[in-house]
Amino acid sequence: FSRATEIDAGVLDALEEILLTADVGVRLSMRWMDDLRGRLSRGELKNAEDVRAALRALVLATLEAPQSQAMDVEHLIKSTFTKPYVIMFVGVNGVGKTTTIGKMASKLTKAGLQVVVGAGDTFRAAAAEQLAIWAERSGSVMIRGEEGTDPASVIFNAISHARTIGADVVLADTAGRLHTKTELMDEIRKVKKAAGKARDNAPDEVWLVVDGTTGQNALLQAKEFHDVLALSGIVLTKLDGTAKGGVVIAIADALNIPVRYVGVGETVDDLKPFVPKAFVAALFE
Amino acid sequence: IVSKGFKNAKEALTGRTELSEENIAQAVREIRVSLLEADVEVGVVKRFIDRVKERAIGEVVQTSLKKDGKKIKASPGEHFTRICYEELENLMGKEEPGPIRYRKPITVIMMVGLQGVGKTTTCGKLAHYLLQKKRKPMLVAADIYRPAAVKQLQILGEKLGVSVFAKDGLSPPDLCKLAIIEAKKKKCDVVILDTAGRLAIDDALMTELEDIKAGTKPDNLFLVCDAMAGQDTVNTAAIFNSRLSIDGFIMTKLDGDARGGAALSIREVTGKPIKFLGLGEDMGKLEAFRPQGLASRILG
Ligand SMILES: Nc1nc2c(ncn2[C@@H]2O[C@H](COP(=O)(O)OP(=O)(O)OP(=O)(O)O)[C@@H](O)[C@H]2O)c(=O)[nH]1
Ligand SMILES: Nc1nc2c(ncn2[C@@H]2O[C@H](COP(=O)(O)OP(=O)(O)OP(=O)(O)O)[C@@H](O)[C@H]2O)c(=O)[nH]1
Ligand SMILES: [Mg+2]
Ligand SMILES: [Mg+2]
Repeated sequence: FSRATEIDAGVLDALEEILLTADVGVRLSMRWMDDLRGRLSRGELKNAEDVRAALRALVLATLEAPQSQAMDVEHLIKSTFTKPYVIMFVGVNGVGKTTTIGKMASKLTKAGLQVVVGAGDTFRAAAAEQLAIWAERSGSVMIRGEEGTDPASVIFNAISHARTIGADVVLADTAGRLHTKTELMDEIRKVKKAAGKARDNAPDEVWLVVDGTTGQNALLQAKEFHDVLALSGIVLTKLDGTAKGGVVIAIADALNIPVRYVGVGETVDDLKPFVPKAFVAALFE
Repeated sequence: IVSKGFKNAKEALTGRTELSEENIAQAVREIRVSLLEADVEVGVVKRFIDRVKERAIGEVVQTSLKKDGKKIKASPGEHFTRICYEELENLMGKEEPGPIRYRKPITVIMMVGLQGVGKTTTCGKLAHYLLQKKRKPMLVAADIYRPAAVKQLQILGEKLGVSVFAKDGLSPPDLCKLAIIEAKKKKCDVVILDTAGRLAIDDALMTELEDIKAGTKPDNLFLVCDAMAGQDTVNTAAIFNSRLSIDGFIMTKLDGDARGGAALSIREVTGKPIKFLGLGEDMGKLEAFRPQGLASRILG
């Protein structure tokens, strides 16, 4: 009988290592290991296979729970009464916001929608020039301001212009910002407010872009941005690399925010809808 | 600076008169959780904990050998904390007596790393740093892929009053070789090569870096890493190091609350030194690495 418990310990350690190296985080991993250990000792799980299957089920359930609130963005846009549908992209520096907007604009244009992109990053060197290239690639209209202009007014103008021309979607780019910087979080709150002034109840979505190589800090990012803006989704980028992006599991568990899309490269077609089952399979392979 | 993880570890040892196997085990569990939350890599944490345990238990044996009743001066909690800090500082390595290796007539700095970590911004910061050291740097826009990457570097150069070399139609290795010739003509004494972000597993792009290195013989090949990077960063750093033999690395975005455990992991796994720390988006926000500050941040 002690031989069986020896096997159990080895299996649990191996599974915990998978979670930890995938950036799921030590606290959530320990909580799940305790749960599995309890079920093993009560005989609810009989062997290694049971344990593995039980863990996969836990991870899948965690990722699927928030998904029920999320729907296909194209469908949401096409069925909305309040045009334009406004999606705001936020996140810390360098995660892939601008590139994701370029990919999204292209996807929506190919689906027959008219897209306006707002160059809400009025701070960083060549931010507007970078977005302009993506706007051109995707056949979308770009609204920008002068460097150093207040980003809230750029996004206000982008939405107003979209209303004038009857565009279907506005994708609002914003400058990268660390969530610990109070004045920058105040600024992003103002950008959201300005969207609401340009069109009642805008934005319809606020998406936090998370770099797939990020560790536990992503959970702190999500908490802070969610507090300030009420996030409706996450885009997980750079999953074409070797990092697993497991921190979105911790975010789903703590905040119930769904992952909407996954970035898998630097070209215009490298944006895929998030599929929990596929993500879990990749995590455990 | 003592965070929850450390507080819990010390609490496990409060009221004890000496370190024993059981109370060390509890303290070590708290430290393990704290280091993993700080994004230190799993294997690095395991080896660190083993060393701390060995020292802590070894010292228990030592004091119990003192038959004259002389015990350790510090409380077990403080003693354990000191062991952790010392082991961590050993791991971080000493302050770099450089941090840049200069060469006549021209010093070459080559910046590499994954996408979005802060290479271009740090190139600008290095130019600023070199200007303050009375050098004449030139920035080289060798990222020909990312939309407006060249423009981004040109704007930084313009703001700093530093010349930027850019040229359409050349491959990055050829562009960099030409830049050095141009720098010599302009009497610049340092050349900073900004390269495109890339995945360590992208063989073609990693080969491109090897070609740039072969053609420019940099004295300073720096891997730029994001302080918020997680567990996998150790793997990518190992590949960059094995293919390019980096001279050191630069940690960016330390002005946030990322604990920066990746720094420790990369240091242990590559054996290469941390050269600079990036502490903000402005050009002045770069500091030469000093181990003390980072140790307490990672341990929490
Ligand atoms: N491999 C890979 N690279 C990506 C992905 N998404 C974005 N990138 C790259 O990441 C880098 C940063 O992308 P940006 O779009 O500029 O990121 P950002 O969040 O807008 O950056 P800031 O505005 O400076 O905060 C670029 O080199 C992109 O090509 C992805 O899914 N995979
Ligand atoms: N807060 C903070 N932001 C930084 C720091 N270093 C760079 N950034 C920001 O991080 C983002 C990405 O910086 P880049 O210099 O474009 O990064 P990169 O590595 O050149 O990106 P690619 O060329 O696309 O691979 C920008 O928004 C920078 O302003 C830092 O130390 N602190
Ligand atoms: Mg951007
Ligand atoms: Mg760059």
